Amino acid sequence: LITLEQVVKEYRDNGVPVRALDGIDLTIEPGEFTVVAGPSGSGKSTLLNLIGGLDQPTRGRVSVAGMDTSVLSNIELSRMRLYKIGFVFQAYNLIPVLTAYENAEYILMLQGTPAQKRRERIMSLLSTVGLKGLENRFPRELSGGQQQRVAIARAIASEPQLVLADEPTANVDSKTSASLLDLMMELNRDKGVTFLFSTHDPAVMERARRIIRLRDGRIVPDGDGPGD
Amino acid sequence: LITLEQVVKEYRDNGVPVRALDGIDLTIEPGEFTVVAGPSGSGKSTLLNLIGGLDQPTRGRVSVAGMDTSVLSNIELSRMRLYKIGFVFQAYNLIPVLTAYENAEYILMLQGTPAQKRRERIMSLLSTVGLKGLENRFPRELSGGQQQRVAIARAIASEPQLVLADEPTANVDSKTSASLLDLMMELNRDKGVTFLFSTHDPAVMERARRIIRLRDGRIVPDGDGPGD
Ligand SMILES: Nc1ncnc2c1ncn2[C@@H]1O[C@H](COP(=O)(O)OP(=O)(O)OP(=O)(O)O)[C@@H](O)[C@H]1O
Ligand SMILES: Nc1ncnc2c1ncn2[C@@H]1O[C@H](COP(=O)(O)OP(=O)(O)OP(=O)(O)O)[C@@H](O)[C@H]1O
Ligand SMILES: [Mg+2]
Ligand SMILES: [Mg+2]
Repeated sequence: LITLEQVVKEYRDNGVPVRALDGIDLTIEPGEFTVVAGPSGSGKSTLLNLIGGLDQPTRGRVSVAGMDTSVLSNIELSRMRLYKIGFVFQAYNLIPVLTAYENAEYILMLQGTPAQKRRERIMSLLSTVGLKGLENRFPRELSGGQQQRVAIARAIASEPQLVLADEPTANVDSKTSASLLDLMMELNRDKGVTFLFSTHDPAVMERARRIIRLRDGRIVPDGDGPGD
Repeated sequence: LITLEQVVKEYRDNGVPVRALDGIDLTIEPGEFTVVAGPSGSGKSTLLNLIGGLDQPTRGRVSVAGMDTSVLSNIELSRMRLYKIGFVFQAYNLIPVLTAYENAEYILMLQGTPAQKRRERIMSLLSTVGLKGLENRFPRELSGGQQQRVAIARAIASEPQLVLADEPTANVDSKTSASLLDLMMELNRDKGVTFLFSTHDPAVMERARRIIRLRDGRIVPDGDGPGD
């Protein structure tokens, strides 16, 4: 489903090149439930952003569902993201002027799902993530962990082929994160949705069937050195 | 240092009252290293915002360093925050147009600390929190956990009487959070800085000398029911 070949991502910091990713080779098969773990600043968000087509590699190739992201136009990239990928951002990226319900249904609406079907799906999903009764709140009227759950609901509502979740449990308590992970494992098992998480949370790592360790922009071979 | 008497905080949700805090009685002594724990939505951020004078209670009294926050003018409240309280926000609240260095020195600058002394203190502190070399980056050029550490450096730079830290380790790996907690415990021990954390992180709860459990806006008596 996902292939990275010798991927490098460099940023410029006042002219000095910074290697956020330093030669990544990686393959993710359909149906995986995989975690990318590593210290703060090791390149997890950068990796997920490249796979999600939100950014382009400096060198190397990123292919998702057989498509090389660097040869796609912006329109084709946003179609790929809309129909194939659900993204949970580290900072949630909710739209402030839309309610929790409107944020969660946003992707289904863009996909043209009929209003009645959208409503059933979103109301049930918001209830499942513990936000029943909070549907008409704006993001600024929700706690940090409540906003995070709206972002998760939005990403999984359309049951995409691939969900990229950047630190999805950072701001929720252990009971809530256990039920969120149950929900995602169910989607993975019953609908074959592929999940790629970035996390520091041991509870997420415990449930992963595969852990990819990142350090200073490189993958650490398994069993090599202390994990996080 | 801090006293709350029968504090209630109500928000209006489309006209319906929502009780974020439902009758809180609490005393925090100088020098405490205390955690407020509880599920997502239980009222932790609301509690810290009231103690920090960033919001007013609907009913009841909040006193910090002997001053009742509801009788202070806005100018007196911001003086209290500037000289007595360091705040680490759940969403960091860094100023996007200032670099990491400028964000971290902001409070010391407002307090009128001489430039040379400020520079020494901030450069050493940013290095201690693992951000050496990143001082001239803007927030958008930093990872989530790097931004969080700039916010922590800003809050502790002036060694305030009280530090309110809302989920300060949510976006950092366990090694980094251990070193941040060591730094804060040192400040608590050597300079008598009082720390009040809100957290879901077991590593923070382990180091707390006191845990206050919050559920649905009320304090759960110790030893009563399952903790988080
Ligand atoms: N402006 C607001 N209007 C309406 N309700 C609000 C507002 N701000 C917060 N709330 C509600 O008050 C309750 C407590 O919120 P608070 O942010 O204090 O929780 P929290 O314990 O910090 O949660 P988290 O761990 O998810 O950050 C939540 O149910 C939230 O939805
Ligand atoms: N726009 C940018 N300009 C310069 N450097 C950047 C930029 N964005 C990210 N970086 C750097 O690239 C490195 C990797 O960042 P990334 O956000 O991928 O890390 P991360 O593993 O997600 O960290 P965290 O766990 O703290 O979220 C970091 O050192 C960061 O400072
Ligand atoms: Mg990140
Ligand atoms: Mg909170």
